[in-house]
Amino acid sequence: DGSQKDLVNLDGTIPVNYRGNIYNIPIGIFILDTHPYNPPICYVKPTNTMQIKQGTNVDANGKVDLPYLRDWRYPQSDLLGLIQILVIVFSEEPPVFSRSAS
Amino acid sequence: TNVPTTTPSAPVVTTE
Repeated sequence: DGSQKDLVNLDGTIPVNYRGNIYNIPIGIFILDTHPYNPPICYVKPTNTMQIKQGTNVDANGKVDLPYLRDWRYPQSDLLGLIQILVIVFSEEPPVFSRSAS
Repeated sequence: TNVPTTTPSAPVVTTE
């Protein structure tokens, strides 16, 4: 309805093991004022040397879509569970890549 | 306070 709110935003990286290397994937988690009864909004936040890899769970804007978010149920669903699932999902399909200089 | 931070990193893709 066009209303605006200040949301708590968790900003940071999560450790992802991809092909034997650990990468710190930058993400942002926006926690709604109805938390924990509604899911947070999650984004991948590429640095200026990275590009978003649109895929199964991430759209071209970096917004994350997961069954865990769509089927969010308090108290079974929580932020720690979300982050654990992001680590697993992103280790199979990294959502960002670094552009190499070559 | 000194909060430990990690540097964002991602797999490299070579651009042809």
